[in-house]
Amino acid sequence: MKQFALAIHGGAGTLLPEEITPEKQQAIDEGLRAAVSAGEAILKNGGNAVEAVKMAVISLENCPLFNAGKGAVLDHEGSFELEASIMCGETGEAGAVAGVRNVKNPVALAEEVLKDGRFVMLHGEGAKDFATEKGLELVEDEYFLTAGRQKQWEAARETGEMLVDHDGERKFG
Amino acid sequence: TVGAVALDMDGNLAAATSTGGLVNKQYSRLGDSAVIGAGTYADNDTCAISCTGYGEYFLRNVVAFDIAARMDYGAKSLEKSAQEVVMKKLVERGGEGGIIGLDGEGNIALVFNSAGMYRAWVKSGGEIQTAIFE
Repeated sequence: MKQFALAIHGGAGTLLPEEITPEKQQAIDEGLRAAVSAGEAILKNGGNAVEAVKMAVISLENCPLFNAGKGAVLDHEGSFELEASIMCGETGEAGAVAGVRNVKNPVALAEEVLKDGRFVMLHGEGAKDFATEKGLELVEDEYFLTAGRQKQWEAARETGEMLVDHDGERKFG
Repeated sequence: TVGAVALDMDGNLAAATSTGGLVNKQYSRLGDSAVIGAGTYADNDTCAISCTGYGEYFLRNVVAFDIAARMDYGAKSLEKSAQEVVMKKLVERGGEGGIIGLDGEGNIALVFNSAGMYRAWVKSGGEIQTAIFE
């Protein structure tokens, strides 16, 4: 019998059990399950692995609990510079975007780069132009902003240090 | 950071990663998530990997490809290769974070040296499972 499998992550960090409320744990669990279901739906119907990982990651990008797409962390200027990549194990084709702004789903843009085939990696304004050409959805910075990330950003700005997204109090110099 | 690895019914693997990076990052700093071989890698002959953690260490140590290379050149399992890289080499070099991995037989690796990693997985015919801490 043909089999399939899918795994996802929503980030790693030094957050400790006592720092996650039962409500937040429940919300995270739901967000993770929704993402696995999105990928599993593709695989169950004989869809390919690239489509499955793209749909699972889009689900996570659209969930404000995780640091990607909506709910992404803020950079020093208070805006959102996003990165994503995707790779096909069958053909070795890959697509990646870095430092890209206002693209709602960066992983979908990375897949467009993979499908286009001329490049592996695009960054910055050029990557955004490519997104426009491919008809991907662009959104204002406000779309990505959440109260929790705003608070994290203000705390990090005070110390002038960078912070991994899932960190309670830990900061990296 | 978020990511996914998948094995489809034709036996093909794929990996994807997406992130907003580090809070308060400056100078348009980039991490490993957009770098093939560091934060994301997929090769039907070895594995699909997506990484999360403090990106600078995953870049310097080319983590995703290193795991695949140990399977390819060292004939090690996905789990053993991931444990060597994430729990030994990365820790020795100060790197914090984790990986999700999948091989062509459907073996899943969920390995992290940080306090926790948000993760979930499913296999054909099985139930979805989720976890945050060990």
